Amino acid sequence: LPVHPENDNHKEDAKLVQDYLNKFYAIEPDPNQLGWKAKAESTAEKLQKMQQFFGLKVTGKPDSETLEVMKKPRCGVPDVGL
Amino acid sequence: YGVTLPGWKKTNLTYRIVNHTPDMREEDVDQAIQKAFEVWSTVTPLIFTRIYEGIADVMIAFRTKAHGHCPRYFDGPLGVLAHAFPPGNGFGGDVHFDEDEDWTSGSAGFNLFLVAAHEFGHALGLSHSNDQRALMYPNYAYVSPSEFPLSPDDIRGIQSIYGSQPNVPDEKPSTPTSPKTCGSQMSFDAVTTLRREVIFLKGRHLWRVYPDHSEVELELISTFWPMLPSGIQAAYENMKDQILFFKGNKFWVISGYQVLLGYPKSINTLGFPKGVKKIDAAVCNKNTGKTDFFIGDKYWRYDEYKQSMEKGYPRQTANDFPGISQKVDAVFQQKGFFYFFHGPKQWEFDPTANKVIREIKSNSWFNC
Repeated sequence: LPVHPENDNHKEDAKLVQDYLNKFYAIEPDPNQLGWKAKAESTAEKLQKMQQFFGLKVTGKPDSETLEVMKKPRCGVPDVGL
Repeated sequence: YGVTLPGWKKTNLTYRIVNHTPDMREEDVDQAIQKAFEVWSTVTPLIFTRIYEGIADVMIAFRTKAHGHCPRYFDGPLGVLAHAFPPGNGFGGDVHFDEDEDWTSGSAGFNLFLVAAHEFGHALGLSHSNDQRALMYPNYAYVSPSEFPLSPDDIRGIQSIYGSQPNVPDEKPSTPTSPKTCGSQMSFDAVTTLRREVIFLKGRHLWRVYPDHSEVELELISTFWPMLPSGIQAAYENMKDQILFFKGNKFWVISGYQVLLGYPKSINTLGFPKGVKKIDAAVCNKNTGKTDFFIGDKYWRYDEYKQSMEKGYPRQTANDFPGISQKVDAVFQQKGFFYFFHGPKQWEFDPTANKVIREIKSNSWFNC
């Protein structure tokens, strides 16, 4: 203590990124899938996919422009298919 | 666009509104939902019928946070606004709206008609599009409901699933469709020449007219100039093969498909006083190199060579253009004549004789 406000922001941003990617860029399990599951993607890979979809610079890092898009009101359907 | 196959195997679909949001009057919710379905039935063979009991293909409900057996949850105000499921049984085709949002039929809060039309796209088998102009773009963006919300990308997407034979009922669908040029009340926001073409602008749309061989093409403004807003109020072609577009107190200079760097700029940079908030219409007289800007019942004159406003303006439009006594919506010059537009009327004006030659309908250029 005292907690540095910037650190708080980082924590909040990290949580926002994780929630966003889990919600909209995680392949939803296909109930009819038989056999092996696909390898889980890393956060950076999912972030790149999101940046590519929105026409942002594909850095794999949560830069300010990426965070700004993540904060916009939107539809709850994932951007990547089943 | 993207699709989640397969689509519905039938074209007659039912929907049921399970509950209503207290944010809006019930009849406004019903109308928003009905109009949202009509957006899709206008461009496909699909027919949507409302039922009040039992299980419909598309079950519509307002929910909050985790709700029932739905595999997704809502997150309170903002964030996720609604979600839907692709065609199928069970949750298939169902649409849920987050009741924690502020639902409206206008531009405040979130417009239920726009969000519903987007979610119904999912319920019919579309996934998200990365085209920012598309209704199926994931992020919410308000578009005036009076304008047709589907972009060419959306239409291609839904027609790739259901075909493109619309089942058009005898009377016109009540949902806004792309404007009909031959309607008797057709009016325009702005008109400009573009080399040998004449461009007519209204809302999000523009028409390219080739007067010499009577072709007409309808496009979205954003198809050519994605950086321009809809609702352009004035436009003119200057002497340097450029077009200037005006909206509110801003203007853009376009050369070919590119907006010149540094635009939009304030119209004050052209020499208008602070009190001028918008431009109604503008035309550059190719014979004199002078551009007339029409605002209310007055006009300003700008010297394109000197790049400055002429002294002694504004002047009363009616004094210098006899017969042009109403507010000018749009104006352009063709073969030496000026064509002034106000609502559904147009006046052909001969600047040499300094008089109106004839009054014609605004859509006379469209071979109606």
